[in-house]
Amino acid sequence: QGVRSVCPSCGAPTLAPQAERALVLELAKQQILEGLRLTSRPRITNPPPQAALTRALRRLRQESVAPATGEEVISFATTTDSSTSTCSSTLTFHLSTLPSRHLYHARLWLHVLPALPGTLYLRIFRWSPRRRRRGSRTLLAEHQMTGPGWHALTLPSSGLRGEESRFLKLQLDCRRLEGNSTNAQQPQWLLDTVGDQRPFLELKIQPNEPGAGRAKRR
Amino acid sequence: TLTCEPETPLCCRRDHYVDFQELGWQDWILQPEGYQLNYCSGQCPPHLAGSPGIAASFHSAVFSLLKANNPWPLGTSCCVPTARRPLSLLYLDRNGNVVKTDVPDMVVEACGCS
Repeated sequence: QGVRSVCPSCGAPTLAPQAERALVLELAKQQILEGLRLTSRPRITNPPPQAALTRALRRLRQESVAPATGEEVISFATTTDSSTSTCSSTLTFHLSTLPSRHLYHARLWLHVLPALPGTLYLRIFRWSPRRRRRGSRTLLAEHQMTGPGWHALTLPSSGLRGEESRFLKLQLDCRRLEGNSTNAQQPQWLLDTVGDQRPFLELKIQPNEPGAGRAKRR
Repeated sequence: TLTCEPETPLCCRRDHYVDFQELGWQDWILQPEGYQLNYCSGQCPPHLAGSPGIAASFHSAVFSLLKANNPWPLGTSCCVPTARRPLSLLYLDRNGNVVKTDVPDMVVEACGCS
């Protein structure tokens, strides 16, 4: 406008609309990065396939009865060294910050293909490369699975904490269940590791209460 | 609360909608598509001091204090947020994990005079 209007708060000349818009966008970037406690926007090197993402989010929306407080993380298995003839696989998850002590819910989602023979008895181990002996493993959970499709396997959140490594390795070991005994011969079991139905980990983390640590120490 | 119009000199809420596409951040922020970046601006003359833009009781308490002590208070009253709400974000972190988190006090809903 002809007459330069002034800012009603501080009396300085107001900005031209474009300049104000550019300032607002910069403010928005700062505010979001601060809110997410990031120093810069993440550079996504290997985004999950859109279909896998959509499927995982749809599953979680169906599953989550009450809105979780704090943070929820979905981490897709990036590598497995599964020999497709058996179902002993190692799933690797890249977690920016391995779940802190505030982790309170963990589930491993596996998609079992229709070729599943009868009931599967599955054991899930956490593989830790940093123990005294070369790579030792800790049993996390045992599950029985009958029928193909998605299975959400609960893991003890205490078993996933600690260690500053950014990688979490889970080893799967399964047997076919016949009567009450397990058949030593490993059944044919294919895991979809690269497609839309690759395994993923679902974690829920309590918000870091400011000063909570101090209260606990006191 | 008062939403700012161009000629509003008094304390009000200035609304700006920011689309993440405009920031070039739609590749890592999955949900929502944008958010309201509002801020407070405008004057707070003495008779508005303490008017939080919503309830009057606090305003009347401050007003009577002002009258009781001195007609021309030395301090100034500022136009500040009086109500804010969190923003729920779904985004990809640097390892391609999907993170859903609630950022507290992200959206200014009401402005008032301190």
